[in-house]
Amino acid sequence: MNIFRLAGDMTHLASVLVLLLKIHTIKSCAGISLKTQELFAIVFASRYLDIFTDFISLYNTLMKLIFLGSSFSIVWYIRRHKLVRRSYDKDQDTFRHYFLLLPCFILALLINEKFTFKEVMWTFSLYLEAVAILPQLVLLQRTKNIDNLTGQYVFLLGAYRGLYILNWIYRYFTEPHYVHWIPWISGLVQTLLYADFFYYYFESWKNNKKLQLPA
Amino acid sequence: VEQESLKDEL
Repeated sequence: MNIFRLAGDMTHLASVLVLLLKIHTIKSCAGISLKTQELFAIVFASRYLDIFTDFISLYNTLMKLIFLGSSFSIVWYIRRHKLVRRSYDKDQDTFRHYFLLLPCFILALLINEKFTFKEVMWTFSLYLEAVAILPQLVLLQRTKNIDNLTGQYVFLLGAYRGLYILNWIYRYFTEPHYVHWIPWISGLVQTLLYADFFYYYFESWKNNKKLQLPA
Repeated sequence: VEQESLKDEL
């Protein structure tokens, strides 16, 4: 494992911890899109089907369990916890996220590296992860006061994707036959979706102002 | 091996 990959995984882990901190400690999910969180739960459930069949490393299994457990508990918190659900911006979080599922699934059926159940589900999870942030970005645009934790959460998610691209570049030059167009292109699309957010995040940081996205 | 090498990522 190279440094970019490890840093990517750690920023991903940090993003989850920041979100759990906000939800569990402050008992608030204001500014957080349930739609995006549900998509992430589906992403991990369909990607980690191999968790009990293929052992890669203890690190790999543990991280998979963490991402599965955290994504489903976040969805549970926002839907079921009586205090947290009260802070949920339901009227603002209107992105029709179910409409992303079918196109991603059809694309996975058509474009994949191997036509097997596990492989198609894995590819589906890549396509879905690429667009899963969209409801969250739309919600951010509508939020007047983006709190620091929400801003940091989205920043860490974007950083994780950027670091994964550096990891792929590194692996491409250090490992023989390391060519994977499907995750690369969907990963690139996913990272580009954060470009706009990053711009305003750094602007607000530079000028020491509160983060606000233009509608 | 080539096909599976990406499955070590998360």
